[in-house]
Amino acid sequence: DNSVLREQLAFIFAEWIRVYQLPTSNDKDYGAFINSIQQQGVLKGEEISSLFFRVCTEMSVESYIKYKVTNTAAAYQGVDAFVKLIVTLVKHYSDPQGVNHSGAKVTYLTTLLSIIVLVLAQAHEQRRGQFNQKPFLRLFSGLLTEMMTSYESSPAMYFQILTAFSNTFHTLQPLVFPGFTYGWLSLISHRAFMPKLLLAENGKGWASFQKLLVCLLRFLIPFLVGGEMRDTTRELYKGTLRVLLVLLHDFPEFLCDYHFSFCDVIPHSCIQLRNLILSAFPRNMRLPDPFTPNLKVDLLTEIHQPPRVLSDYTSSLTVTLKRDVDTYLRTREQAPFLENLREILAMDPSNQDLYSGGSKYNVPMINSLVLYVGVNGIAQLHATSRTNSDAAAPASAATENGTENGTAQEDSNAVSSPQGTSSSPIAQTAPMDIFQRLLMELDSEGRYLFLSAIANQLRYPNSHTHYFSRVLLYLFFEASQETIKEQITRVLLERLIVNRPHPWGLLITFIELIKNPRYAFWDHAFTRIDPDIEKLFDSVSRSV
Amino acid sequence: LSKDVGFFAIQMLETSFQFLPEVADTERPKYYTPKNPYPTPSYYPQLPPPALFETSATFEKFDIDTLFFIFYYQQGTYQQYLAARELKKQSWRFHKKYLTWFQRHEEPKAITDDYEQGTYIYFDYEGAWCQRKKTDFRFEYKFLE
Amino acid sequence: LGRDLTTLGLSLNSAEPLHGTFASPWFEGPTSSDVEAEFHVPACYN
Repeated sequence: DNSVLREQLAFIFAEWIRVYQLPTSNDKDYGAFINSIQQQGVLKGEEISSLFFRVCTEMSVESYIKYKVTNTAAAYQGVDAFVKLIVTLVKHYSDPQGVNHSGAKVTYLTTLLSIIVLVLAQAHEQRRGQFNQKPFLRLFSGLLTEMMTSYESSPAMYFQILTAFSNTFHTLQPLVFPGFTYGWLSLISHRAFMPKLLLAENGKGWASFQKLLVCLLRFLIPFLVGGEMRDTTRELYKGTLRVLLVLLHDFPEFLCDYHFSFCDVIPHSCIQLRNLILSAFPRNMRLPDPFTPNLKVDLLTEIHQPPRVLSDYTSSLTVTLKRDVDTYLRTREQAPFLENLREILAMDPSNQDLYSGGSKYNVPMINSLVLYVGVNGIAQLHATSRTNSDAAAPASAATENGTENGTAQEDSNAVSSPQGTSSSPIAQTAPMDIFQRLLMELDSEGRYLFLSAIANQLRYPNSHTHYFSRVLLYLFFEASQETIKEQITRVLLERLIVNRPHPWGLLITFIELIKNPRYAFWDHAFTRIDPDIEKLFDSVSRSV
Repeated sequence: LSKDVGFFAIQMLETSFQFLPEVADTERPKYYTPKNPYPTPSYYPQLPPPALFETSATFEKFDIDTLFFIFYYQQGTYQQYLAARELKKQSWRFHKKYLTWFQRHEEPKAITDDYEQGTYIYFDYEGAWCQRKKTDFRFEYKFLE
Repeated sequence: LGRDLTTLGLSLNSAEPLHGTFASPWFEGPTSSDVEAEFHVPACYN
């Protein structure tokens, strides 16, 4: 029933395109046009202004679809004109109460963005196989560029604008609009968006961008777990790698601090993708070459510093499990949950979906449990070593090994004790009980996921890397079954034989495993189980 | 997410892949803007004469080739609209399916409510950028813009 | 085994940030706006 009104609004937009096209047009002409449509009441009242922007969006998209056959630049004239109209309107917009103009502008922009989302959603739903993402990509990228040009010099408002775009892109995520996937990844990695959001002061844009990246990785799961890659997946995976490489190169701290969130949604078959994230390290850190002969990791001061973990890594633990773990870590009294770990960590069948990675286990819960127990283990170690050093005479603060807390050295010495028990500070502790229980209770798949969760903490020199490296080596040494030693080796090896990059902590741990005679690595039958495997180990040990 | 959502995701991802973004989709062409334009003497007009290309009188003077050029290479502009109007005035008719212009070469052999059929001249904008003759062509009115 | 990530068109050893010239996940090379077309007046005109 509003076709007549639509026709009139369409004519107004066509008139705007003409004004925009004139090479002689300037801000004065644009302002005059805005005033004229204001007087016509086009912008007055939510209903008619929403209809006007909806008509503008639809006309821009249609004119692209119609003209794209002959000439891309010309085909985008409607879209580019619409971008200019939005930017001009936001610029002219002011707070009716005259109080907070920048806030009013951002709210106004958010309204316009939501109308564009509505038109995209309708086109995505109705046109399906014919849905064309390009005009919407052009529209959003044009707005990002123009907003950067106009407002980058006012950081407070500009950050609000970036947040509005971030929320819009979160709405448009591939899980909801798969037909917009390639355009969406172009937008979230756009140089007028990704770096601007990540460079916002004090990292206040990091949480928003991390959410977008998790959306992408989550969407990828069923396409990557399947194994055979279609062209669509291969292109999307390659684009993802390119974006992550820019992040690794320019914003490694961002990848470091959110590594846990990303590892939760990266299928364990995407080893190189995960290595890329785990290889990130703070730019102010200098990593000693892992291949340095007799490298004394224990002497690095960084191994006493906890890494910053911005992900909420306990969110995947149920309240009950967290409570039981806390009780056990505190009292170390036998607890029922230790008998039911396999059930507790199994994936709830009702939650099983395409995006849970196809495992029968709840991988995020395993990851959370391992890191949570480990963090408590490190805290206990520090508490213990403080108590010991308080009790002992000051002179023995540096033990005979010349290291501060001697734990690592003592640790590696300790594992060689003849009777096989160990006085290592990480042994005979509540955290280690839980880790060893996990190793015994879980089946092969569960054990693999558990060991992977530990390997995900082997990153740049920090207290987590150091602790989990020792845990893994200790579990290897203490394992009574050959298959467990084999599986620990596999979890490390499969991360090393893929193309670079390789996380520093992973290399350090594997070098220790194959070089330190304590672990008698080469005596194990599985290193010679098959000529190819033997060759593989030889080549890796040579490169190491 | 049930299985059929997976199918929908795969199907729509293919659609998205079909329109994989290219450089031209996000980068505005950089037009050359002289850093220090040479000052033209004041007796030359400093700006294009106002509205010269805004009136249909100007377009009556253009030859057919110019009109076609403006139509196909100034798309979405007001000038395209004026060029189209001039072409129509000169008995050209736009075919929405073939996206080009036709002109009767002679009286059509058949004219019905739905179409006319006969020999036409049409403009080949994709190939040799020239006019071509088409015998026994049926111009269905549903395609008449 | 993944792939050689140095073949993805990004100069990973660059001392400069990559994001300034990162045109898109889908195609390589600096953006047109970064490769400013340089126009020089031929010497004979001076």
